Amino acid sequence: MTRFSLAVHGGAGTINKATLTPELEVRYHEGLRTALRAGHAILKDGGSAMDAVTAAVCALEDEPLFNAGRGAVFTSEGVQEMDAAVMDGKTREAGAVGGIFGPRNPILAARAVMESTEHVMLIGPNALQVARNADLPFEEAPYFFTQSRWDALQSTLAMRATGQVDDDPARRHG
Amino acid sequence: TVGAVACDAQGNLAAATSTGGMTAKAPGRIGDTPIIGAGTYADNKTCAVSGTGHGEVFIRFTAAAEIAARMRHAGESLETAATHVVMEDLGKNDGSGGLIAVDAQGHIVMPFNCEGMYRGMVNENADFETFIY
Repeated sequence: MTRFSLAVHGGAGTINKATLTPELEVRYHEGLRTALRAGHAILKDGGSAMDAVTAAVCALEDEPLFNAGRGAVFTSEGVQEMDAAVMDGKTREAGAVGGIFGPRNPILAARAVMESTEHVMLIGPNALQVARNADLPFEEAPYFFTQSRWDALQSTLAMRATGQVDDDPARRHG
Repeated sequence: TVGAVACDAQGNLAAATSTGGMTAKAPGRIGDTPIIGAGTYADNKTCAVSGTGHGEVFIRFTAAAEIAARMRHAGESLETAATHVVMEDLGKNDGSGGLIAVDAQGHIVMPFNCEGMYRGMVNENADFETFIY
């Protein structure tokens, strides 16, 4: 049997026992398993590590529970800016995008930078143009909106407005 | 932030990380995710790494590249190198968070120095494991 392995993460943070209901706990486990299944399906057929990690992260970006893609948080100005990167250990090639909004899966935009340009990182309109040239799907704002992230933004802004100290280290986690 | 690292049947490594950043972050703020060597890194000779946490500290301590350097130059195992970076370099310098990493033999480590991290792993035996605390 060929050896391979895959690990995923859905971010780090203070897991609030009060809000982590049994139902939500099941959804988190299921979200992680969906990502593992996406990557495992590729690896077990002899596919590449790059294809496996890309597929796994797409699955996590599609799950609003996690802070990326569809579940991205909001900036202090109430918009979403997404960052992503891939790196191939075989060639040390890498691709990254910063501060973008639009591609359904920012990780695919990062991979397009790696595979269709000579650069490692692109930001701004040209990063989006590379994603369009790669025929990646784009989505409008409602697709990326989640009430819980919007509520988190409002409570953070309210806290700042009152001068309250934001002492939850997890709030600084991506 | 979400991420994945893999070692395929040919022994090649890869890493991928994606994020919405931090709630209420300053417009234009970029964390460690897209910074190669900080939140994302892969090199077949050492490891593939995907991080999540206080991005500014992961960047300043070049967290992912530091793990690879400890393996390459000090001959440390992935476990020793990753644990030191997360618990010492990051943990003692306001760098709360964690990371997942894999080496070319397929060994996976998932150290974190904060309350909890959503993570999972699987290998050729289809042992699917997920952890959220």
